[in-house]
Amino acid sequence: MTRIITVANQKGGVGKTTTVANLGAAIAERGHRVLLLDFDPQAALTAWAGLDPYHLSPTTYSLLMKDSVELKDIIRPMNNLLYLAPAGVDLAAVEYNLTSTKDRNFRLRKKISGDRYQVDFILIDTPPNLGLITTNALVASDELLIPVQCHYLAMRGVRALLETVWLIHDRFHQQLKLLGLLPTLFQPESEHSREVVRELRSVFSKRVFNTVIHEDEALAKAPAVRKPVIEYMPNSQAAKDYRQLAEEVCSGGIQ
Amino acid sequence: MTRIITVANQKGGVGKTTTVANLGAAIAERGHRVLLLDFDPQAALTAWAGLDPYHLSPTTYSLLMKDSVELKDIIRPMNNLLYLAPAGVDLAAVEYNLTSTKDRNFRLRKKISGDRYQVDFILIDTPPNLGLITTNALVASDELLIPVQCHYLAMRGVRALLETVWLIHDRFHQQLKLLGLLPTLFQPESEHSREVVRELRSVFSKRVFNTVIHEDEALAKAPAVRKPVIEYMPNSQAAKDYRQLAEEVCSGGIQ
Ligand SMILES: Nc1ncnc2c1ncn2[C@@H]1O[C@H](COP(=O)(O)OP(=O)(O)OP(=O)(O)O)[C@@H](O)[C@H]1O
Ligand SMILES: Nc1ncnc2c1ncn2[C@@H]1O[C@H](COP(=O)(O)OP(=O)(O)OP(=O)(O)O)[C@@H](O)[C@H]1O
Ligand SMILES: [Mg+2]
Ligand SMILES: [Mg+2]
Repeated sequence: MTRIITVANQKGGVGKTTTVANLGAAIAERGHRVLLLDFDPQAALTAWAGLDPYHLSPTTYSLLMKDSVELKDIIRPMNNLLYLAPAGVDLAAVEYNLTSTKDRNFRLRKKISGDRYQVDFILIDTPPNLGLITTNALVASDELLIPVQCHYLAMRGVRALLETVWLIHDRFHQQLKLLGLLPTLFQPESEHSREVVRELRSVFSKRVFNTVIHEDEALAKAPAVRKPVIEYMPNSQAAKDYRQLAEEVCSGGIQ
Repeated sequence: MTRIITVANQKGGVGKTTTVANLGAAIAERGHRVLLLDFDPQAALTAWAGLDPYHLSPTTYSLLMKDSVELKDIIRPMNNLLYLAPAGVDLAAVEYNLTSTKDRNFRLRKKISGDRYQVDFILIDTPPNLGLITTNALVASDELLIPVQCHYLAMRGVRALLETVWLIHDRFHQQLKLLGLLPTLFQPESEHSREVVRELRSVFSKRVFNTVIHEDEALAKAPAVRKPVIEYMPNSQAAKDYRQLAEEVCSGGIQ
């Protein structure tokens, strides 16, 4: 049974794209077939894969807008067991174009429920807001993973995010589960960083992954060489962290 | 003559809110009257000032939605020469509520053009997207300041941002000028960070501020103590950087 996981947080720059790319690669390394869905108009994941979001077609935009386009029409192989459904820059127009469409919140769900049997995991990258694109991703998913930067400003947004998620859960999709909160950009030598993780664990306890993603320059550089960090710098702290996260996720979530 | 500066970048987490709060405070320290406008539904700037975006009224939302609400009705003093027009969480509904309003791109401009005489600078914080809220800010502004994190993923988004800005410039507001690109979260010991700044200067040359904002934990901690960094840690690298930026901005931009 395919597990569909949305990675979301309206706070910007907390490691959503970085987590989809690197967790996806680490899960594929364990032998699972993984599809990465780029649902962010910035198309960072698509660029990371070496594709040009300005001249691509069909993309996740076509998947949402055109009834005739199926998921299998837009999937591209990235490497062994890893696939990508790329975004185009036109994705930014979705919110406006679907305003008066009745099933606007269910467009993605209708498209990906059928093809589940082909992959083991689908990971969805989302933009830094809780608009129609992110709602579509959540309504189409089984689970939600929330990266949280180990900074005060990132922490304060979590409650607002969870409130919105429960609204979506109650109105559109009662099966949606919170897979967990993932501390990111952790700086072990920083008291502030350690304090944020302590606060997250005390407020959200079992909902916080045991794995913490350390700040590691390898993650900032990996997109420039179009590789996940487990290929680019296999012995780095970041590679270790994402492999550990893949183990936690594959064993069914936080123990 | 009041200078209205929007701080924008659809890439998340690059230091937009941090720049509005700390540049604003540094300009006020030089003796200018400064109004900070929180136009981000995350209301990080409003929370930084110690206000509760869930129970505030009127806010910048009312300014956009209600013809009877004027800028002077929502301004609150923060400290000597520094004022804030706070955001409410309802700001997230603006995009949807104004979809079929004819003057939806000019709502803010109509409200702030009259009151200019009361302050020397207006700095506008925006969300990490290029939707209606950011368009309103740009159409109401004289100048645009773009913070760019010194990472590959942040750099690739600048071209897309400038394309959108020139569209807005040509269609709605020919007087809008690019004040400059501000390198942020700079890590001097990182070759990748130095490479990004070199690349920015070679591609955008005179458009890049001489000032570079270094990564400094004081900036991550300052929001938690509800102070700008020039008050919280006046001798920090970050305080020095934002004071230097204030000097560059006050002397009319990049020399
Ligand atoms: N653990 C880490 N260590 C160092 N750099 C990181 C780490 N995680 C992410 N980064 C870098 O930080 C920046 C922000 O990460 P990323 O773009 O993945 O966040 P995001 O949440 O997807 O941002 P957006 O909100 O714009 O979509 C990127 O330049 C990325 O390369
Ligand atoms: N120079 C810096 N050094 C260290 N931390 C910084 C620096 N600038 C910003 N920060 C921290 O990095 C995070 C991102 O900054 P900030 O929230 O200002 O970015 P933003 O562009 O406004 O994000 P968003 O896209 O979510 O609105 C915050 O936690 C902030 O405290
Ligand atoms: Mg992203
Ligand atoms: Mg912000």
